[in-house]
Amino acid sequence: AEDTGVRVELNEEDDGEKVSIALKLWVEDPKKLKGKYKDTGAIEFTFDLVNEVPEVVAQEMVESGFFLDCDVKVVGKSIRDRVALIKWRRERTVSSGN
Amino acid sequence: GETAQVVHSAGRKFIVSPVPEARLKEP
Repeated sequence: AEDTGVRVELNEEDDGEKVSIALKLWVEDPKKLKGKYKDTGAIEFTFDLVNEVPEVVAQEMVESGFFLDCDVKVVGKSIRDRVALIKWRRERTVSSGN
Repeated sequence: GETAQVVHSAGRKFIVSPVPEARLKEP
């Protein structure tokens, strides 16, 4: 995935089945953000892999004061990339099991 | 480390925790 300066990792082991999964997001390189970033730490949250949209969660983070509006796209993309990877791994696991 | 909880109006919980230092610069 592209290096956005925002890192998103799994915050629990993926059993390959649960729809809602715990993620952890933190800023690895503040220089890649357009807005001035407050060093608040890592943000833990749960994400519904089926029903939720990464950009909506990013917008909620903006509204909660973690990021500025100008960075909503980069935060959303970072979450989207991680979610895509989780889904890809799951598909690969399922297909290799068949 | 210290943690703080922020609940967005949509009901989502954000928990702020220390950045995992060992994982800051993974290759």
